[in-house]
Amino acid sequence: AAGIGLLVGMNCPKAVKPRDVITGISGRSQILFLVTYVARYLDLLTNFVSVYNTAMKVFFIAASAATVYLMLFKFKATYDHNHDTLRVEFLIAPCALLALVVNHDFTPLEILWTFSIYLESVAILPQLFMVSKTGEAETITSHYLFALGSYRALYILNWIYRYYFDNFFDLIAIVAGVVQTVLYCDFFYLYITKVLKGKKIVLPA
Amino acid sequence: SPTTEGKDEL
Repeated sequence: AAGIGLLVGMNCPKAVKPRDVITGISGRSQILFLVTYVARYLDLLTNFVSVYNTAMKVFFIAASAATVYLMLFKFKATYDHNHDTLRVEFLIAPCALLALVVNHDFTPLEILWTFSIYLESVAILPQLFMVSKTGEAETITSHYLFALGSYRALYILNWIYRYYFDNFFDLIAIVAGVVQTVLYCDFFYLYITKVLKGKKIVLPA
Repeated sequence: SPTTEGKDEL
C-alpha cells in the first residue's frame, strides 16, 4: 500500500508540477499490476473476508488504476516510451496458459485468480528491464520497488507461519511468491548497498 | 486446497 500510494502521490497532478512527474516508471508494469489486481479481486463481490481485506483490495485496484491513468493518459508526454519496451504479451500468454493447466479448480474465478498469481510474479519484469535499459532508477522509484518487493517477501514469512500454526499452505501462491521475490533480489541488493547510502542506483552500462 | 471461498489473502 505504501509503495502504490507513493506512486500515486508522486504522479498526482496536485502534488507535483507536470514536469516533475517521476520518469523511469514502467507503464507496462503498472498495467500488469492493474490486470493482476482486477483478475484476483473479482471475489470482492462474492466473498467477504474482513473490512481490512475488502478495503485493501479496493485500494489496490483504485490506486493502480489511478497510476495507469495518470501515467499513460494525463502525463502521457512524460512517459518514456523508448525505454519501456518489454513485450508484455510474452508475459501474459504463458501465465494464462499455465493458469489453465496448473490450478486448484477449473472454474472461471479460480482460473483468473491463478492467472493473477502467476502474472504478479513477472509483472515487475518490464520495470526491471526498463531500469537496466535506462541504467538507473530515481530514488523514489527505488523506494517504490523496495516496498513492492518486500510486500510479497513478507508474505513468505506469513506462509511459513500459517504452515506451522494453521497447517495451511497454498503451493501455487508460495511458488509464485518465491519466484517473484527472487526476481527482486538483485534489485534489493542494489537498493540496500546503494540507495540506503544516499546514492542513486546506476547500473553498469 | 484453498479454492475461491477459502481465499483470505491479498
